[in-house]
Amino acid sequence: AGSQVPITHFFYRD
Amino acid sequence: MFEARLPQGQILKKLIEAVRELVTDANFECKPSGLSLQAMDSSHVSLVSLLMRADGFDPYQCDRNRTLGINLRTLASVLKCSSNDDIITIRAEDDGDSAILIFESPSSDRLSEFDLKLVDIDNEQLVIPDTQYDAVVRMPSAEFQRIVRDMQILGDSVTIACSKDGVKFSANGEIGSGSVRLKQSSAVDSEDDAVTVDLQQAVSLTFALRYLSLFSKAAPLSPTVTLSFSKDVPLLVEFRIADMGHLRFYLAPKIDE
Repeated sequence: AGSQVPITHFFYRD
Repeated sequence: MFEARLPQGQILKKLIEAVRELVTDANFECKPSGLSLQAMDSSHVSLVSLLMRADGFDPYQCDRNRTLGINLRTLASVLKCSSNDDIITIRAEDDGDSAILIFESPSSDRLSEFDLKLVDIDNEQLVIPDTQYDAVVRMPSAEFQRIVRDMQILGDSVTIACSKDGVKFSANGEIGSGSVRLKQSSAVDSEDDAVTVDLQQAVSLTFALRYLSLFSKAAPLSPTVTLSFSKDVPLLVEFRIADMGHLRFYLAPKIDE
């Protein structure tokens, strides 16, 4: 049910 | 030298039990203001963020910033050697390549010491943007744990819908479908038993139950949990740690294919 988006898509690298 | 003495040692035990299945190795960032940790799970789907402020320790000493890379499975095994009422001290010498854990019985007549080798962890820090959430749900953490466990009977994902009436968890799979609906509490004896929904606008998102189940292992840390939702952004699951900080989990939503 739906595909998983990685968290790095939302939080950017420092 | 870094030295942090935690009178309620079992907080550390509960913390590590809560994250050890999600994260293998983690860097503990030790600063004069306190201790923090940020790590992703190996699939980079979720993020753990821990904060323990210096004033929650007694005493807390940190002369300069230190990064302590620790294997959490090893740490969990060592912490099993402590008793629930032990006072736990974490110590690291300035030039040392290990972290020392000291377990002290309440009467101080038993003292055990473990020297843990530090590990080098290549850990990139992510910046978590400030978010105005569409809905913030507060509920007993045991209730959250129960619902996640119950929904896992049905499938891999759960859809969580927040509205002015309350919050609805629903799942469906090959065997069938089911849902749990929690209404906002009107009158409860204790605030810890209440379900509250602070709603800006109705929102419905789908998440992988596997991760929510791992997050719910933090339930022993706090009687309540806060779930914060916004459309198309990661869910924030927060457990407060007494008066000293928080353990936060972020989980990216699932999107329709």
